[in-house]
Amino acid sequence: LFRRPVLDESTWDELTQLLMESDIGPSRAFRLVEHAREMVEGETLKTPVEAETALRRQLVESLGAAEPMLLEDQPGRLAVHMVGVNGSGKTTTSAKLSAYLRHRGRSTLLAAADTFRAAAIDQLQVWGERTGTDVIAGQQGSDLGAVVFDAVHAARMRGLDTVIIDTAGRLHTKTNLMDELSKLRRVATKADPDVTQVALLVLDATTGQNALMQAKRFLEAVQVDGIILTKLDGTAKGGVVFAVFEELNLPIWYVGSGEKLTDLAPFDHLAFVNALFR
Amino acid sequence: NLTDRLTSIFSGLRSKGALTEQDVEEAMREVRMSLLEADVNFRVVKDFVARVKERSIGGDVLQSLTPAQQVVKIVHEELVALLGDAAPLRLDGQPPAVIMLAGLQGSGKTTTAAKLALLLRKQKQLPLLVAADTYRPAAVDQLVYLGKQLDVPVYSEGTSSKPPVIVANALREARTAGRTVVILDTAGRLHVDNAMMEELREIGALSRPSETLLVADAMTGQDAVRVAEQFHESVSLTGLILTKVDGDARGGAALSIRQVTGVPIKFLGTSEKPDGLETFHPDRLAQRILG
Ligand SMILES: Nc1nc2c(ncn2[C@@H]2O[C@H](COP(=O)(O)OP(=O)(O)OP(=O)(O)O)[C@@H](O)[C@H]2O)c(=O)[nH]1
Ligand SMILES: Nc1nc2c(ncn2[C@@H]2O[C@H](COP(=O)(O)OP(=O)(O)OP(=O)(O)O)[C@@H](O)[C@H]2O)c(=O)[nH]1
Ligand SMILES: [Mg+2]
Ligand SMILES: [Mg+2]
Repeated sequence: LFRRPVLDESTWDELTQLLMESDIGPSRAFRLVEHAREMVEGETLKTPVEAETALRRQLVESLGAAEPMLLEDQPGRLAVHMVGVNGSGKTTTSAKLSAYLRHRGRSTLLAAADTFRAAAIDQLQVWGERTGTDVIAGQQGSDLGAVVFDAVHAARMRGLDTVIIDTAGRLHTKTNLMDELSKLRRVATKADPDVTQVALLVLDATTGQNALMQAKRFLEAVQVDGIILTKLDGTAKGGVVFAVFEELNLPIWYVGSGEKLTDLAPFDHLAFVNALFR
Repeated sequence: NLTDRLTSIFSGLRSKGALTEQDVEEAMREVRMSLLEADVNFRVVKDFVARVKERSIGGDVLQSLTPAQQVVKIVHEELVALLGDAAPLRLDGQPPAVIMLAGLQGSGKTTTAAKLALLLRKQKQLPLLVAADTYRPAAVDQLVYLGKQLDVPVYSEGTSSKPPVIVANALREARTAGRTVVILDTAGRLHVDNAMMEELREIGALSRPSETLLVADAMTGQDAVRVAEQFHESVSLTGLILTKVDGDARGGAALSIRQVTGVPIKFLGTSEKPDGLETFHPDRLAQRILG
């Protein structure tokens, strides 16, 4: 792609296409290429390889400022709220997170707070069995707050330090469903005044520009602390994370790259940018 | 929105006198931005804008008193033309007709299967749902639960049998029980997972569906093209169902998929409920993509 010695119009076209197709967004893509073009005119870049390197560096830098304290490093008791739109991977990721944190010395409990969707509780219970994790569940149709309270309370009673709360998928356009989320933190505090709360937005890497609106709304509703980017094992690049981080200051905490329990890892921004250019 | 942006561009250019081809190029940049922001694929946008430019230059835009409106009108017409008309479900051949649902993980296949079953029953068909996803935890339970809710029979063999075997047995059962339509809910899979795509081909080969529908999320970004191309190559899609249209994603993926595979858009998923399935209207979807 950039092995040609000459930097010409087709280089810029290819770079624009590559960035655009990664879902980085049109204004960001055009702005980045424009900036690289200026550097070429100013003679600081001379070859396609140099142009690509300059772009890579800029992208790495734009994500590098994020240094979230990951769940495994947080002291004290934790309540992790897993939120996001329908089908993004919350339930699967809740299970992955449970296994991941146990391997790092934490003790976990899963809360089946999706009391709405068909077999959502069953789904989490299967994962609970597979990971040897207790699952606190309510009745189908029961109140989200009640399950959260019971789970946080149970963890405290059983001496477990981490509660992972799997919530129902919801489109951010549904105000009543978003309002339902907004009471989560208060409920958890009632059950355990000393619990540290983290809300993570589970975002599908195949999502396009709508990701920014999703992140905005979930940030407003439940003060999301970070993103878990799922399904990066597909061909989508997840370029929306640049806008989400730059405009909302929401960093990526973890990445889901498959359907197995072990397919979860901390976000590596260097590897992520390198994958963009593949 | 696009009309406003074009209006301000043209009013700025108007002051110099008559509009030129160069001015149209400026307007095309706005159209391009708007469609890219709507998640229409980069290459699809290139071709699309080239067509719009041609029509804009050849048409009345240069002489129009309202060039912005003219351009938007052309864009809208081209979108509608590309999206095509809504197409009904094809249930031809010896009963039971088979509808196979396929797509990426989490796109809405299982929920859509139930929605289709309800729709078909309302159309006096006798649907049978088939739980052919043995991979996802409680996927079978999910479909069984939905079937019970709707009082539609579900064929399942738990997770111990392989999906092609389940489908073959389900077809036999459907013939015996006189069901007229069989709806296959398959596991979500990646278009780059060769083994899973081979499984889908196998299921298609033995069930000979009259409809092979790609179930795709309305919020899908640029990758929609690649996904649709691969699925189409593997199992010859006959239609598209776009889900989660009740969100606020512009839905450009629909345009990309349509352009690249040529398959008609059959339905839109507009809620999580079993009645949340609507026929697609090209005019409305074009409006939404335009923003
Ligand atoms: N390939 C791939 N599939 C994933 C990943 N994470 C989740 N999935 C799959 O995505 C589908 C949806 O996952 P769920 O965990 O049910 O998603 P959810 O957000 O809980 O869905 P709702 O509760 O219905 O909103 C399942 O088929 C998962 O196996 C991932 O990282 N890669
Ligand atoms: N709001 C809304 N939600 C939908 C729509 N269609 C499906 N969903 C939701 O999207 C999520 C995923 O739906 P599923 O039917 O489990 O998706 P799937 O494609 O079968 O998932 P896998 O089998 O894991 O690949 C669920 O929470 C559904 O309720 C829709 O049209 N609108
Ligand atoms: Mg879930
Ligand atoms: Mg399913």
